[in-house]
This record gives sequence, C-alpha cells and structure tokens, in this order.
Amino acid sequence: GPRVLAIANQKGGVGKTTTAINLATALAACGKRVLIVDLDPQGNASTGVGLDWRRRGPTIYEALLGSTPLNDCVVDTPVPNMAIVPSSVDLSGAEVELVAAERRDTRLRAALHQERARWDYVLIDCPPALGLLTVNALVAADAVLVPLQAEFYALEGLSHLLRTIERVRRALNPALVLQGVVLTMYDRRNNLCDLVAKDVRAYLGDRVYRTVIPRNVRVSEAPSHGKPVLLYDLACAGAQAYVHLAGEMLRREEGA
Amino acid sequence: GPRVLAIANQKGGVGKTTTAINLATALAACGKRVLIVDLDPQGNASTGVGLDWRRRGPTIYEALLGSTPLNDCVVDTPVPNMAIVPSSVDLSGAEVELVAAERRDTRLRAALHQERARWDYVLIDCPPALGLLTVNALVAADAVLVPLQAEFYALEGLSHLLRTIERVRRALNPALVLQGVVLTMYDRRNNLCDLVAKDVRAYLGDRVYRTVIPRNVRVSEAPSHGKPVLLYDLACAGAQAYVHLAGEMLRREEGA
Ligand SMILES: Nc1ncnc2c1ncn2[C@@H]1O[C@H](COP(=O)(O)OP(=O)(O)OP(=O)(O)O)[C@@H](O)[C@H]1O
Ligand SMILES: Nc1ncnc2c1ncn2[C@@H]1O[C@H](COP(=O)(O)OP(=O)(O)OP(=O)(O)O)[C@@H](O)[C@H]1O
Ligand SMILES: [Mg+2]
Ligand SMILES: [Mg+2]
Repeated sequence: GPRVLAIANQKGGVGKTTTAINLATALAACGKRVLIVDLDPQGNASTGVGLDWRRRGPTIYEALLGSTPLNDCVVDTPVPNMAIVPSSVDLSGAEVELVAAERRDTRLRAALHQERARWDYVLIDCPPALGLLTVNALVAADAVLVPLQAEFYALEGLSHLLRTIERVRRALNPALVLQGVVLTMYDRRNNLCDLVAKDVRAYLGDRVYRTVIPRNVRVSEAPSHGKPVLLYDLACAGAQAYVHLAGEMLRREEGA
Repeated sequence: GPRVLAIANQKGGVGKTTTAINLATALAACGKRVLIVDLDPQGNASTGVGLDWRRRGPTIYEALLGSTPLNDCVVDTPVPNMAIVPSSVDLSGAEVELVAAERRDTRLRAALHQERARWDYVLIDCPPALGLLTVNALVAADAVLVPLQAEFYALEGLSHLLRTIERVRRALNPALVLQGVVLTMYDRRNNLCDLVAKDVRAYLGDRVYRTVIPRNVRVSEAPSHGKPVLLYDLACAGAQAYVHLAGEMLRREEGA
C-alpha cells in the first residue's frame, strides 16, 4: 500500500501547505503516484494546485463522515501522477460533529484503506491545531513530516507536537514515527534562523533534514497562479529546495 | 466597562499574537489599563510577555469552565498597566469538552463580565481556527481586529472570516463590528504585498488601517527574550509601527 505522511505542526503559517504541495509535486516528477489529502478547512492546498474547490462535488468531509467513498472524491491536478482530495468549508464543523461519533479518531484511516492500490504516497495537509482532524491524520499516517519555521514561537511548540505524536503512537497507531523536521522560510542573513537551526539539530540530530527551504518570494507568488512553485518557476531557489527535499526523503525511505 | 477586542484570523502565522502583545503594550504606554487574554493553546502570548506559563496556577481554561473567577487568573506582566490571563495546554481539550456543555458559546463573555471595572481594554489573542474558542472570543468582543499578512493564502481566507463575524453578530452578539484590518509583515520590496494591499483596500476601504506593520527581524527576536518588541527595541521600525497603530486605533475609537 502507499506510504502515508501527515504534514503537521499546530503552529500556524510554518509552511505545511507549501510543503505538502511542492513535495508532492517533486515526488510526482520522480514518477511516484501521489495523492494529497486537504484536511484543512481553509482549503489552501486545494487552491494551491489550481482547484476552484468551493464549487466541487464530494470532498474530504463526505469521505470522513463515510457518505462517499474516498475514491469518488479524488480530483486530478495539472501535475501528472498527482491528484487531490479537496477540502470543504464544512470541515470546520466536522470537529464538532465527529466528537460524539463512533470511531471518531480512525475515520480517515478507514477512508484511505479503500485506496491502497492506486498510490505510492499519500500526503495529508493538516490544519494549524492538534484537534480531531490532525489526530485523524496521525492515526492514518505511517510517519509525520514537520515543517518548522526557524522562529522562536515555532520552536516553542515543537515539544508539544512531539508529545502528541508519541501519545497517538501509544494509544492508536503503534506504527507512527517522526519522518523528520524540515526547516522552512530560512533566511541566511537572519541570526535567529541560525540559532533556531542549531537548537533543533542539537535536540533532534539527524531527524532534521539537511535540505533547508529558503525564504523565496517566488514560493509565495505561486499560489496566486494556482500552481505549485515547481511548475511556476522550477529554476528558483525555493523550487530547487523542494526537489532536493524529495530526493533526500526518498533516500531516507529506501535506506530505512 | 472595558472595550473588548478579539484579535482573530483563522489563517496561521499572520501576526495575531505579535499584534495582541505589542498593541496592548503601546496602549498601556498611553496610560490605558490593558488585559490580554491568551485563548490559544499554544500559549505564545503568555511566553511573549515573559511568563513561564506552564508552571502557573489557574489559567483561561479554569475561567472558561467556570471553576475559577477570571479575576483570580490575572497575572501581572513586566509592562506597567498591562496584565494577562495565561493560556493552558488543556485549552486544546476545551474545544471537545465544551461542545456538549451548557452555554458553550458565551462562557468567555460571562467570565469577562465579572471584570468590567478594572480595565480600559481587553485584547483576546485567538488560535488559528474558527472553532469554539474563537467563537467565544467573537461573542465576548465589542469589535474584531484582523491582522492580515499580505500574502495570497491569507487574503483568500478573509471573506470566510468576515462571513463568520457576520454570523456571530446575527446569532449571538448584535454589537459585534469589524474594528479594522491591519497589514502585517509587509515587505515594500515585494510586489505581492502591494498587490494584496491594493486588493484589500479596494474590498474594505478605510476599514483597513493606514498603519502597516513592516517585516522586521527585531519583532521576531523579541519573544525569545520574553519581551514585547516595544521593550526589546523601541526604536526599531516594527515597534514604531505598533505605536502608530495604537494612536490610529485610539483616534478611530474616540472619533467613532
Ligand atoms: N519558502 C517560502 N518562502 C516564502 N514564502 C513562503 C515559503 N513557504 C511558504 N511561504 C508563504 O508563507 C505563508 C505560510 O505558508 P503556508 O500557508 O504554506 O503555511 P501553513 O503552515 O500551511 O499555514 P496554516 O497554519 O495557516 O495552514 C504562505 O503565504 C506561503 O505562501
Ligand atoms: N512584523 C514582523 N516582522 C517579522 N516577524 C514577525 C512580524 N510579526 C510577526 N512575526 C513573526 O512571525 C511569526 C508569526 O507571528 P505570530 O506568531 O504573531 O502569528 P499568529 O497569527 O499569532 O500565529 P498562529 O496562527 O500560530 O497563532 C512569529 O515567529 C513572529 O515572531
Ligand atoms: Mg496550511
Ligand atoms: Mg498566535
């Protein structure tokens, strides 16, 4: 079956969506069949790959509630080998609706289970919280990839995130591991970035990717064109960094 | 009673906490008595004013559940005239706990109601979501201040936020208004910022503050020293912008 990765960090604005879209695109460019699951009510991943997701048919919301098989929610993207299960504004109500429901933690895992054959990788873009949606992603995942902005508040939340991953591993998903931490929006001229990077590497060692994603304006321009930055401007530093990240990730996975 | 402002935006990392802390500090410097309420389970506002909030006594969690009067949760900060009700990691469980509870939307308003006399302003730092915690803030607030990063994804979420404010106004809090939108982390060299700023001003007119908060590394350094940037480096562009923002806000409020 596919390798399922949750792209998670409760700190907001650290590059989860940008990493989900562009890592998926780079993996697809290497010939892997990749499915993105947009589990964030904001729907940024859906917009970022060019979908006008608000007018669409079934979404991740229907798949979670079990009313539509996940297979029927999958939509192609402009990137060959890459598809997406789009978000829905109804997702922000799903937290409240699922609280009292049966099997509330394992719904995404069950929905993905039907999809096993078609994909090599599934990347789940998580909302900025450790609520029921992110727990569903951690239960469904084989591993967690943590985008981390090299800033003080982002570093502060890391230990809480690692404790949550550990709790889910013990209670609901014994196979769950930390795939790695990737530093994002890194500005070499800014001392703070170097300090945070040094701290994180001291804390987590080689679970921090060597590849660092630089702050690069082309990355933040790409979503307004509905394209991953790899399609918008492959030569820019941001796109190249995501290509390197995919390479490093595949080496880790295949070496594991 | 005090003027209660919710600092809200479901988009992550747009400067909600930074705006709550530094606007509060600037208002306190003008002689206003200001209370910050840290409604985010991440607790960044508590850390940003120098609190070691994980070892403390009662928090906003106890005040919301009604087990402790809000008055007993208030902690002084190093800034004269400014105090804070600290966050708690238990807050991320509060969403689930409050769903089935009585009066789940009005708990913060009820808790603040006891506090009327002591403060001129109450600033509520919201988590990056439109769940029960943010709804509590919108129900308790007189007005909403929306920090907005001049980026595509942040702009995309704005209409959803405005619709949510309107829904809360109609159903739960008829007095609620949009205080204004403040552009944050603005980089004048980046075309995207100008495009987004033009879009937002065309959409919302003078509900967008003239004061723009520039991207300024001193602002992101200040939290690691447990200080608002106004204390860390008052002369820097970021701190000065927050001083101007407070001035513009007071003129709007008093002119209203
Ligand atoms: N390497 C980069 N260089 C410049 N801008 C970036 C980079 N990565 C992401 N951004 C921009 O920073 C903002 C935050 O990134 P993104 O939305 O991917 O973070 P997120 O963690 O998914 O946010 P949320 O917590 O709201 O889901 C976006 O406007 C995005 O375009
Ligand atoms: N004007 C600025 N210049 C430079 N960095 C800034 C500025 N404002 C905020 N930051 C930094 O950007 C990051 C995001 O800001 P902040 O944490 O205040 O946003 P937030 O909206 O509260 O995030 P969340 O959605 O996680 O609650 C922080 O690391 C902060 O230090
Ligand atoms: Mg996102
Ligand atoms: Mg915050």
